[in-house]
Amino acid sequence: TVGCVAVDNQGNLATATSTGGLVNKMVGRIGDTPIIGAGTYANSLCAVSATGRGESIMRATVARDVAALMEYKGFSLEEAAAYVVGECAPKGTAGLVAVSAKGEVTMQFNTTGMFRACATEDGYSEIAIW
Amino acid sequence: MGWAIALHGGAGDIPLNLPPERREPREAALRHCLDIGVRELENHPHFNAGKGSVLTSDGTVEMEACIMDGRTKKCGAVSGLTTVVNAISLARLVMEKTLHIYLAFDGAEAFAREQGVETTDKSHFVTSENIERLKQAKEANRVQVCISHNHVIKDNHKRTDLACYIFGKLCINSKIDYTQPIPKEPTKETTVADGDSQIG
Repeated sequence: TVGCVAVDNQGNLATATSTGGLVNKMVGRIGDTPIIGAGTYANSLCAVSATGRGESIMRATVARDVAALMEYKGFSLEEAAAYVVGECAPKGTAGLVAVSAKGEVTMQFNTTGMFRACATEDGYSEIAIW
Repeated sequence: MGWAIALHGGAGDIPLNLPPERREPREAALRHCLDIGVRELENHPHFNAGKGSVLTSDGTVEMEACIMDGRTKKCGAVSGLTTVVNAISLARLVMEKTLHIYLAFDGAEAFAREQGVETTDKSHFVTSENIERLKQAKEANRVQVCISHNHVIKDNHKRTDLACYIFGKLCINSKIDYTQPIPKEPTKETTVADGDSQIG
């Protein structure tokens, strides 16, 4: 799975995720990527793109839960993403990248690694796997 | 406030000793895509999307993608694509050009042709690495676990007991010697490369 989230300097947010799915999946199997709120979600607070084991991500509605924690509990982007990846998705099944309307970035995962990269307007950029 | 972009190429049980020749092209691709965005990730065979998508049990490719605008909550999603070069572009057209959110399989392919997005032959998306990975995954699935001893039953396994035989989870060539007690075999932890998307 590949995904990207972005925010512009007016705070407009967007997310996009794309995948070939799960190796050896049954023909017709659909995973979390195209399911709004599971692998992909954005609203006025944040944009989220998730990756990992689709069935676990769908059960935990990972992407929407990050936004909901910000919306209803006032969590920061970092707190919300850390809670969902750490508590809601079983260990070893999920990772996500997310940005907030304020330009914050978080890249969380409970697997061994996640191919990830980010850059922000102030010049910060990061590329990592583990 | 300021702009920001973050992208991922998949999360999984990525081995810590991933060799440089497999790690470096992925890092270079991430750096390259940081400048361009998600569509370019689909064109890279190192990631499980677009070219480089993993294969179904039939050895075919079925791609899916989704896009969403936070401010308007407009969104588009597609599944079951077999010839569309950039699934994310089609998802965007669903978002912008239809009243719907989600198109799948034949309907999505027909919409792609109607919209004139770039399509290509199905074989374009299949890589040798993913053919090998599917073979591993099928092999991993064919390995049966003996429910009595909780050990992996291999064709050449010699001993088992009545329970295995009754439930049919039996090694094919074994002979049952009812007079002999089954020695307590240490269950060996066998790691079978299951080809699953360890590297995301």
